[in-house]
Amino acid sequence: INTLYDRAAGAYLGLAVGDALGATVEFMTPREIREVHGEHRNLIGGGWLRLRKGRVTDDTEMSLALGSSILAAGGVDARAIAEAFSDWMRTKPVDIGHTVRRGISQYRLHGTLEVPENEYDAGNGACMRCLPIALFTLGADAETVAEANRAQSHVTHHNRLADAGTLTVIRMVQAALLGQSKTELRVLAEDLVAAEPQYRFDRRRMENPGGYLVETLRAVFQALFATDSFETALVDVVNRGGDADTTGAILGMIAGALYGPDAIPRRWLGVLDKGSALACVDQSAALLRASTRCAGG
Amino acid sequence: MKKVEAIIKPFKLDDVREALSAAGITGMTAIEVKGFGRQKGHTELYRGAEYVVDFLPKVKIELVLTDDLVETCISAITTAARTGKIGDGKIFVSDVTHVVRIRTGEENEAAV
Amino acid sequence: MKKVEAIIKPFKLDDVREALSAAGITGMTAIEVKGFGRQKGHTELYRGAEYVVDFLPKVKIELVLTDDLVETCISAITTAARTGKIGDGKIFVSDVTHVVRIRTGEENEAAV
Amino acid sequence: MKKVEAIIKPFKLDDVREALSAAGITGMTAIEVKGFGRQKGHTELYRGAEYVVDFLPKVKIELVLTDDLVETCISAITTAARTGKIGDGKIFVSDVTHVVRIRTGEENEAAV
Ligand SMILES: Nc1ncnc2c1ncn2[C@@H]1O[C@H](COP(=O)(O)OP(=O)(O)O)[C@@H](O)[C@H]1O
Ligand SMILES: Nc1ncnc2c1ncn2[C@@H]1O[C@H](COP(=O)(O)OP(=O)(O)O)[C@@H](O)[C@H]1O
Ligand SMILES: Nc1ncnc2c1ncn2[C@@H]1O[C@H](COP(=O)(O)OP(=O)(O)O)[C@@H](O)[C@H]1O
Ligand SMILES: [Mg+2]
Ligand SMILES: [Mg+2]
Repeated sequence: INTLYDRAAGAYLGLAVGDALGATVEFMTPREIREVHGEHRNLIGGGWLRLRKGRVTDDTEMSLALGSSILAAGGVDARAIAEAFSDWMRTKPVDIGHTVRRGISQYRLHGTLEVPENEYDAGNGACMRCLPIALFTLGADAETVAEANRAQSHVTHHNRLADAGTLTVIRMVQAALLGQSKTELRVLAEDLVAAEPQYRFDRRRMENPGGYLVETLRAVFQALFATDSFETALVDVVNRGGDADTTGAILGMIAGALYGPDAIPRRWLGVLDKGSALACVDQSAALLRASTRCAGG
Repeated sequence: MKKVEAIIKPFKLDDVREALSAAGITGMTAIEVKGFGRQKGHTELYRGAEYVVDFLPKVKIELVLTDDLVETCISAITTAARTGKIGDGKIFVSDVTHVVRIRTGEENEAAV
Repeated sequence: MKKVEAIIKPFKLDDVREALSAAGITGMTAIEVKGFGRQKGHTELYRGAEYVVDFLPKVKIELVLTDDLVETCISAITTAARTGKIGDGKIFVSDVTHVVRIRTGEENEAAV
Repeated sequence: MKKVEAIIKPFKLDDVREALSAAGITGMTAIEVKGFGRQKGHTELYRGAEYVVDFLPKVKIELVLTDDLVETCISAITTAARTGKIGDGKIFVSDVTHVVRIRTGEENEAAV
């Protein structure tokens, strides 16, 4: 039976695996994916970033940067987070989104810890890296979780719609960590739709989702609720193309917590970059140990 | 928004790009151009004879930026591109009224 | 009057020219440039080793137009140049205070 | 300050530079460009077959000047570049808000 620590490792490995799997087909349409790969179902690298197989992208790297800033600072601190993101950007990462780059640049030049609220910040760049918040604030009250999410998101993305979507993903991960079922996760997704109707996902199949968080989560929720295993969920979502490494990463963190680490295909874990995998598993445990639920508070 | 154009010596392009990247500025467009100014042209061998070509190859970089980044941009370019010898080049700043990112339709601050 | 500059993928030049011509816009100047941005450069083989060249060839078109044609121009370029993949390019609009047609001396609206 | 851009026929570059130099204007930047306009493209022979290339090679010169030199600059270019045949080119004037000479840090009027 999966312990809390197993599920946390599952979530973090799921994130990394989803990122690496989706990266191969990022920016491709479903038809292009079929023409080149048939059904894409293995960690083969390549893609527009020409990755060696098993390599992760900014989705996993920013999560690790956020998590290590929380552990070093002993809490969710916007300045420590901004500094960690800036250090990460200095390593010349394999990819970095425009909105993330602008936010970090504002921090470097003016010390800005929260970018101004902006209709253009509804991209998925803050959601893709939210797993450390889900782990560290497990057991905390709703307002603390929401505030921690805002602190990390607003370093680069300040948008009410995106905040709501990211908060729901955090809640879904936390519910799954605590052993709740897919049915209960569905309730959380429906709560989001009730509060923000744009997020509804019961109409047309979302294919080729863009970076707009509404489209990203539509693909994630459709794939999650249409399948019954980690592997079928991930294969479903990445073959929809579009921002596939990010839909893969977000679905991977939810499904990894839900189905547990043993549900992640051996053949994927075997190819996943060893350094990243180790960092993910270590950090999942460290963040849990420091969380409200485990450390008390 | 502003457009910053800089005419620089070609071998300085990498140094200038590094200096700009420290401020998070990585998007730009570069063009090979011929510079005429106080720096004299070079001599070239052509069919065995040496003759003076009175222009020098330069690189022109164009960056469109939000207003708050312009000062940083100018000092990064100036520091990185300067050798102190004639012909180091010039920087021109002008206004841009509208920017569009073709791929997404994003506009202005969100497009640069 | 306005100047519209667009950085586009080189293979898109004909499509963009057709779209503009359908909107009655046929005069422009095109320049081969090097683009730096989020899109990755290409790999080249040099002395047996593979390395990444970090710019991409782009084409920059420049069109000077009367103000009333700018919106049409922007949407024609955007629609024709977009592939949805990273690196599609950008459009910049700026003011032009004076235009002269060299052949005739005609000015401003009569010169474009 | 102003930026004067002129698209001219390539063989006219030396004449234009002389005319400008006679007016005391010697600093400028030149770029090889492709012109599309009313002047028809040329035919080229390729693998034995003749085909029409619909652009024409042009040269674009860019000069940044103090406002008082702009009129002189325009008439020097126009007089020197004109042949009276279609395709002689165009001149565009726009505002420049800030200029820096990289070598010395001099600004604006002292930088051009
Ligand atoms: N008025 C100008 N307008 C546009 N470009 C210019 C102008 N003057 C100089 N340049 C460009 O700047 C370069 C350097 O100018 P130059 O006079 O040789 O050296 P310096 O600026 O160091 O005195 C030239 O090669 C040319 O490309
Ligand atoms: N700030 C900028 N100023 C001028 N040109 C730019 C700027 N940013 C990008 N470009 C040009 O736009 C092209 C596409 O940008 P890129 O970031 O690769 O893609 P996208 O806009 O699709 O995300 C670049 O190759 C470059 O020519
Ligand atoms: N609207 C425009 N914007 C920018 N450049 C232009 C424009 N129209 C023409 N040009 C440039 O001017 C050149 C001459 O234009 P063209 O129409 O052929 O001749 P003319 O100006 O003598 O009637 C073109 O080859 C092109 O480089
Ligand atoms: Mg990524
Ligand atoms: Mg992505």
